[in-house]
Amino acid sequence: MARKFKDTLVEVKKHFSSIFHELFNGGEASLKLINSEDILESGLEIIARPPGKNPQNLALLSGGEKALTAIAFIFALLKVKPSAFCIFDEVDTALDEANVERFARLLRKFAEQGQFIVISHRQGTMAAADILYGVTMVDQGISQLVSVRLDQLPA
Amino acid sequence: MARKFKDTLVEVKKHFSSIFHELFNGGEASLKLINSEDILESGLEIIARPPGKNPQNLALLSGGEKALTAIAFIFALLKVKPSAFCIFDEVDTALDEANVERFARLLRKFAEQGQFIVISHRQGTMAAADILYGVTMVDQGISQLVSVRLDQLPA
Amino acid sequence: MHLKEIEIQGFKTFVDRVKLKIGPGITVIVGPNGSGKSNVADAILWVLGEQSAKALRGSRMDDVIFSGSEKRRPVGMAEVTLHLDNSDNTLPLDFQDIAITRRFFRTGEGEYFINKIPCRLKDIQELFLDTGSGRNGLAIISQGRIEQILSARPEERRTVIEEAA
Amino acid sequence: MHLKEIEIQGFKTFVDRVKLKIGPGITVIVGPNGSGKSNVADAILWVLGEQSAKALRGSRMDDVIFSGSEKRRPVGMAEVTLHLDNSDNTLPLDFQDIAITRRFFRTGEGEYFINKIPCRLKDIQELFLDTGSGRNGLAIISQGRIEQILSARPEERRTVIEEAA
Ligand SMILES: Nc1ncnc2c1ncn2[C@@H]1O[C@H](COP(=O)(O)OP(=O)(O)OP(=O)(O)O)[C@@H](O)[C@H]1O
Ligand SMILES: Nc1ncnc2c1ncn2[C@@H]1O[C@H](COP(=O)(O)OP(=O)(O)OP(=O)(O)O)[C@@H](O)[C@H]1O
Ligand SMILES: [Mg+2]
Ligand SMILES: [Mg+2]
Repeated sequence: MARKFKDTLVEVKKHFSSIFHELFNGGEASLKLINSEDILESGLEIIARPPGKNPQNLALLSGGEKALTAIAFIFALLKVKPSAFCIFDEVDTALDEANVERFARLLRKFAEQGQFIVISHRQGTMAAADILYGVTMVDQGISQLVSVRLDQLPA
Repeated sequence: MARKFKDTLVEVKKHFSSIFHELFNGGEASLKLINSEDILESGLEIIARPPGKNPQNLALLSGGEKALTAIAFIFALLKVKPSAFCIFDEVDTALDEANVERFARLLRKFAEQGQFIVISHRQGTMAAADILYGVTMVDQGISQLVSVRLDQLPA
Repeated sequence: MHLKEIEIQGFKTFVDRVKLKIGPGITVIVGPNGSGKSNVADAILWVLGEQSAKALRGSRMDDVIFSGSEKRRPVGMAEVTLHLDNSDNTLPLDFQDIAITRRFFRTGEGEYFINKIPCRLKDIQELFLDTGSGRNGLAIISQGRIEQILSARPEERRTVIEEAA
Repeated sequence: MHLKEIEIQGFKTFVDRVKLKIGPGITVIVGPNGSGKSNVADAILWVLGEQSAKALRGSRMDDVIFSGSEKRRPVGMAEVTLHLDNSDNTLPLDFQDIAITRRFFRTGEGEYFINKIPCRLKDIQELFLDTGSGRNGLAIISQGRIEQILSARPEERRTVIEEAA
């Protein structure tokens, strides 16, 4: 029981570290048991250090850095326990354009192993779509679906 | 005491209602004392109905509709108790392009009465700037300031 | 196992039936604020067996039934169907194609079907239990959850790893 | 009363001194994730007298002092100065131009000045108490507060109205 948890933690840790490094183009991150003596009960802590910066309290990170770190954590879990399909609802809202690009690139890599349904209003994420659907409300209060051709998107 | 609170509530209510109507291009919103008998203690409830839709539990509103409603509430408070300067840090992240435009338009109106320092990564909000500053990290971990000319912005 | 199509009718703002074909790779859903994008995510959560009204942003279970607009009257039932390809036998059912249907009526009754055969909600929930794709899996990241992930308490974070173990 | 300029040095990522001139109307601050935009908002909150480390995203008060980067060593002091035009006498001080300065040292000592004259933190906090621009006013909406406003409890919302009354 503790064996299985420990193995999973080691796996997630490894992937979290490398995915963080990829998304941040550097830096390092890790997961740490708050009480390493107590594998069965101890809570888990996230340590993250963006490139060029000194290690800091997670709370001091910026909104976008926090979001990108959370995204790295989610992808690490997906790597260890893959899902046939995955739904992301506006996970990229706090990211700047450069980070949206990195997120989209990682998304494309993972999409080779599973389906992703991504809700977003970011250009970079839309550009990664294999299929694009638009939800519209021509009649107020009622949703309709249109499939959008990628070259129809506004700049 | 209760008199002053009641007067302020009536004022905020009136402005919240009209600002909501302006930001949503229709619809209606109001503030309501949960326990109208108890003016001194009762909590305050927000009722919001976007245009064309039926009145609904606030929680059922979309992320963007909630954000826009919160923005209307903030501006209503500012109308009743104006501030010499005001700082908005990424209040527009959940808004779609059309709503960012309406937010920017309202911002410009209020900026005639006071200064606004707005942190944003949205095009529509940047376009409303009288002055634009860019924060950069040429040396990792160290912030520098540049003033940006509005015509230098990427599309 | 992969998704083939999602059919939604009477569910929240999708009063008229829509069909979303889901292919391999990345499907991106775009649209204005309040148009119904997150409602699609809610529909998927719901058909997989979500029982918490709060997780669907409602306060009661019938909040998922289209409650009318200025120009359209409310309806009495919400229905969502998920079509899946199970040729790799990920789901513990002896079918190549699987259709999961959930209905809910204003009267409070719910109906559940697997390939048109009536079943219990439990049967649908248990179908996905081991796949990671169930609503307990980390497969569905709702709007606003990203902010919560980093501010979660260390114990909650541990639970996430336990579920993946 | 209006802001004229903000000077920041040694505060979080602004180890080298920067001066932000603030004009009338709208000043928009842009930049990549983690570049220091919210740190500017924190600097303003701080110089107005914020005493909660948590409100500044830290866990201790010295978290506001530049703690070094890969290529730069930490420094021993953070300093922020706010230059204001008070010709309309909004602030209860008999000066046309007012400069508010706050310093904090790693040793734990803080220094406060109004127009270069040493004062207590309390004097700075009370200066803004009635203007709505103080850190208690609704004038500063931090990153992430919009989401909290609508999910606030009815009692908290009432408090906001009471403060405006
Ligand atoms: N049962 C219902 N009947 C009718 N309308 C409903 C029902 N439940 C929710 N809605 C409406 O659905 C809308 C929210 O839709 P949704 O959350 O999918 O928007 P969204 O496209 O995700 O927007 P955003 O980009 O702002 O997140 C709200 O306006 C809400 O009033
Ligand atoms: N005392 C300190 N010394 C050095 N760096 C610090 C200190 N306090 C905070 N930081 C760094 O400042 C950065 C956060 O800056 P800030 O929150 O201003 O970013 P931002 O521009 O608002 O980004 P976003 O667009 O993502 O919100 C973090 O990388 C954090 O590590
Ligand atoms: Mg949404
Ligand atoms: Mg920020």
